[in-house]
Parts: sequence; structure tokens; C-alpha cells
Amino acid sequence: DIQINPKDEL
Amino acid sequence: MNVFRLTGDLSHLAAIIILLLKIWKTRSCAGISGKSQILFAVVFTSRYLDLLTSFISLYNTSMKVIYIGCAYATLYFVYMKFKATYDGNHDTFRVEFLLVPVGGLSFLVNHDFSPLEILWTFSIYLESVAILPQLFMISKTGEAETITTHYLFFLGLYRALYLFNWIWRFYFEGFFDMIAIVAGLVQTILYCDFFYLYITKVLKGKKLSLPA
Repeated sequence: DIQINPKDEL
Repeated sequence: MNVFRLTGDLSHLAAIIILLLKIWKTRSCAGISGKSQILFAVVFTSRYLDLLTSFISLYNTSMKVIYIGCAYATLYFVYMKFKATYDGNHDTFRVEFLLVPVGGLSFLVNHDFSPLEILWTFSIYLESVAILPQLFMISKTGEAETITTHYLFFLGLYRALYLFNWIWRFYFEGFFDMIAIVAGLVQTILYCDFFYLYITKVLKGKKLSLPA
């Protein structure tokens, strides 16, 4: 399934 | 972490360091839009508030701290240490024309109506247009120092590499973030005209100057 928006990017 | 994401982050870091070094070595911030630099400091500050609430990795935390630190160091250079060299007369973009719509949009279109999430969304939207005062300044003066164009190139390249990162993550991890993707597309498109001039002029050894 599609996971949305964990803040692991900068 | 894939190769596009890593090179994107490094490109972003390169841009920030190039700008700081340019100002430090020449003892001058001529040709640099202080307004764009204020917007970038606001972007990092509002996005990285999660430094206080969650830990993702040592890499993640260190990069965030470095980005924030460099953003404020740049502001200190432009508005304090080398203030005499800041060309405020040409830095006339009206930032409220960006802040108000971006602020409004982040309240309307976000993943979750919570303070941290709205601030994160605000930072993503603001980053996509934060370079406009700098591009406006160059279009007003009609030229840019070559080192400034290297700064802009790496700053633009970073979000373009993130677009490839997001394509990668969509296919291999099932991950996508529509807000980041759309804003990242807008951000990259804003640089296209500049990329063209950079490739056709600066990389061939010519100074970036615009026709009058």
C-alpha cells in the first residue's frame, strides 16, 4: 500500500 | 536513501556553501538577494521544527542543523557583517506577494490540519518560490557574477534531483507525497530559464548577462 508523508527528507 | 536523494542533498549543501564562501572570500554580498536568503531561513526554520519532536537519523539531524546554521550565517553576512556591500536598491521584490498566498494555501491544502504539519507545508510551498527575489534582482541588473550562477545552478539542481528521487521512491517503495512533488515541480520549472542560460553561456566561459 502507499505510504504518505514521513518526514525523512530534507 | 537512493543516489538521487543523496546527490540532491549534496547539491543543496554545495549551493549553500558556495554562497557563504563567495561572500566570505570577496567580503561582499553584491548581487545577492537578501530577501531570498530571508525566505530560505524561514523555509528551514519552519520545516525543521521536527528536530525538537522526532529523531530520524544522525544524517538527517546533522544536515538539518547545517542547513539552518548556514542560512542564518548567510543572513548575518548580508544584513550585518557585509551590510555595506548589500545592494538593497536592486532587491525590490515584494515578498508579501509570496508569503500571503503561500501562507493561505498551506492552511487550505495540507496533509493534516495541525500546527507542525501546516508549518511543514508552508515551508514546502515557500521554498518553491523563495528564489524569485534573487531571479528578479538578476533580471533587474541584467547580470550575475559567475560564482552566483554556480550557486543558483546547484540550488536548482537539488530539487530536480529530488524529482528523480520521488520517481524512484514511488516505484520501489510505494512512497509519494503529492504536496512535495507538485511544489518541487514548480520549483524546478522556475529554474529552467536560468538552466538554459547557465548551460549556453556560463559553461562556455561567458558571463551571465541578459539582453537589455
